[in-house]
Amino acid sequence: MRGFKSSGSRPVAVNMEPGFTVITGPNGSGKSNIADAILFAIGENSPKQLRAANGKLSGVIYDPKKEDGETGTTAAERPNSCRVTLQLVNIDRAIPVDNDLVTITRELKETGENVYFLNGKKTTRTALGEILDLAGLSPGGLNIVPQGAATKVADLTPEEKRRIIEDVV
Amino acid sequence: MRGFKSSGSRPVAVNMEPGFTVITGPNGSGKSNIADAILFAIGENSPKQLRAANGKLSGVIYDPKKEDGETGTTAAERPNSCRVTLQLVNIDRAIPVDNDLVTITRELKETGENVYFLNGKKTTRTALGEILDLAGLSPGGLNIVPQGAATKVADLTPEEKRRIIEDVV
Amino acid sequence: KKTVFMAAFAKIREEFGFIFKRLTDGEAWLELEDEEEVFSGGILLMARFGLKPAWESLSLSGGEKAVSGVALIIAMQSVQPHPFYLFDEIDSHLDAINSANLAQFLKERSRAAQIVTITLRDVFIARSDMTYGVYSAGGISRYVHYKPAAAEVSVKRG
Amino acid sequence: KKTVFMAAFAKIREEFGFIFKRLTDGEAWLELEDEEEVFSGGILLMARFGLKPAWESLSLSGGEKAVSGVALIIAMQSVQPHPFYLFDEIDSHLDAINSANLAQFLKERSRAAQIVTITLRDVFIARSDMTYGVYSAGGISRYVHYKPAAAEVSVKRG
Ligand SMILES: Nc1ncnc2c1ncn2[C@@H]1O[C@H](COP(=O)(O)OP(=O)(O)OP(=O)(O)O)[C@@H](O)[C@H]1O
Ligand SMILES: Nc1ncnc2c1ncn2[C@@H]1O[C@H](COP(=O)(O)OP(=O)(O)OP(=O)(O)O)[C@@H](O)[C@H]1O
Ligand SMILES: [Mg+2]
Ligand SMILES: [Mg+2]
Repeated sequence: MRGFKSSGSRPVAVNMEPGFTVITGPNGSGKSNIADAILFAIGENSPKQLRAANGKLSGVIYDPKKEDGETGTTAAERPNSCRVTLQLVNIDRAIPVDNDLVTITRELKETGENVYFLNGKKTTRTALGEILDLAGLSPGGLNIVPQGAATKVADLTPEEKRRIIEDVV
Repeated sequence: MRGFKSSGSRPVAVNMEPGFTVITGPNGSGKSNIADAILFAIGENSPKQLRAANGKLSGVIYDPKKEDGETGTTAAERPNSCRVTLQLVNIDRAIPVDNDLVTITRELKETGENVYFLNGKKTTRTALGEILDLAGLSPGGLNIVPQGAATKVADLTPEEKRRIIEDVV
Repeated sequence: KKTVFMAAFAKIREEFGFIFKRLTDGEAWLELEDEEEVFSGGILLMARFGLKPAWESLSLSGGEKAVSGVALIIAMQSVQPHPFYLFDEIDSHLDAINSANLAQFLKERSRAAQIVTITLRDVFIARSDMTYGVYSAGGISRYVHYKPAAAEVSVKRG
Repeated sequence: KKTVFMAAFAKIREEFGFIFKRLTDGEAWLELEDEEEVFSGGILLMARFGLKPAWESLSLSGGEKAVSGVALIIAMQSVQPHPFYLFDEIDSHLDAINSANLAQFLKERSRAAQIVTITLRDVFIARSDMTYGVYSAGGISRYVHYKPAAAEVSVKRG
């Protein structure tokens, strides 16, 4: 992550090993922003799903909000883009790409322009989406469950419950 | 409480002393039903606010659901009414009634008929509502905060936030 | 209408700032979108947590929204006295520190008014004057009460 | 369309029943409102907790809805394999026993797939293979990781 939400303008990495990983920390520390970064990398475009500030996609770019004269640090310039890279172990070739490691990168510029890379080669959101979809990794996928979703599912009407199962197939 | 939701068909009482009272217990044990019982007694009529089963006001009447042949106990008949009594200490005369103790009772029959009592004398929902309103105790009042309300308030749009403050005055 | 609204708004704004400061290590305030035409704009809830910049409530995290929401509700309650207050699981999204601050605040407030909170967490039980344990026996709720000071507290299946 | 739907529904229904039994001391199932005209009716989620009678999901308590919802989501995930699973605070409305059951269940499932959960509660941290602590320093998130077996866990202000 670089310049994505609260991750700040210097690049940071979060390495998750197989097995059971737990993320914890105080309220507002940036836990859910990690989930948003993953959704962003695999092509999520909805400002609401990404909980982007001001309801615009560019709201996911790190904003130090120093403009109101708070104690500005040198690193406080607002970057004009953000980039998230997701690396997935692919030894079982679940993702139809012939590499042991699959690297997906998405960069968003303040202008609204998006650039996607798959293993270092430029690609489009649609092409990337088709490959990831086959591996069960898509922005609307059920494998990423946002805060509050579990209770909402039980509150759906019978009709809505049928519809979400229809969407799964 | 008698015959109200999970309180069962025999009368039960919950006495709360002044100070800081905490209600705890496993999921589904009947904690929020106590809040619903209080709302019911002071005149709440919305099945949704009372979380009444099947979306009908009569859904708050205790339902042992024995009809499908489960091990029926003798007490398992579904009562045809429910009654909730709320006793409030009124030494400071916050409620405009000249008694140290104010007792409010509401009974709902399966037919949909409601009966209200104030200190033993029959009264109407409207008359009771006017008296309680002066004491800051009304079904839509802010002093009873249901499960999930706090996060919802912060999620309101600026327009909605202004409206809830307008309603307070 | 405007004068009545502005008087209540001023009181709520003042209470909100005070309560938020007691609950967190930050500060928060309410802003009118349109100072002149009050009813043609809304109200913004701005909150600053710790050393972070201030954000409007819609950009806060789940727990930050819960704390801000509770502070606003309690501030709005101050416009009129109420015989008692009842809060149902207002601590479910709070971390350990925010929960402890909130429990402490409500405990102090309970000196002047009766406060009842429904909770699953020990941090509230430990500060209560009286605790009600609710459990279900075959679909019927049963209620036991005890003073927590002595008892080792734990939530058991009814 | 109907055959594809029914095949997925049958698998989800079976998984849902199995998962719910693992998470609670009750049982739950899915019912089609209209067995013939599947698409003109909905799906009912029925759940029975402990010795209580069964209720449709809309009449359950907050915590009972959370457990049923999680079981349904995990059942729906089983229709297609996914490279990893991420759950954000699915335990916030659960009591101590339901939280422990859920943490245990996810720990076992993590043998076959990578599972990441965001949580404020120690009951999940204690069972994790690796824990990430996130804290904020002046509005910028920092990440530290440790293996919980050794460390005394507590959530601190960043
Ligand atoms: N574009 C941005 N630039 C800088 N900071 C941002 C940006 N967008 C959001 N934030 C910050 O990220 C914080 C929210 O982080 P997040 O939702 O991940 O918290 P969390 O750890 O999940 O907390 P909780 O336990 O309350 O759910 C907000 O407080 C906000 O200040
Ligand atoms: N009319 C009724 N008759 C009998 N039982 C009922 C009735 N209405 C609701 N219930 C039962 O009450 C239970 C819900 O109780 P309640 O919502 O008070 O739980 P809770 O203690 O608040 O749990 P949580 O911690 O999950 O919020 C449901 O499981 C339901 O079975
Ligand atoms: Mg979060
Ligand atoms: Mg409840």
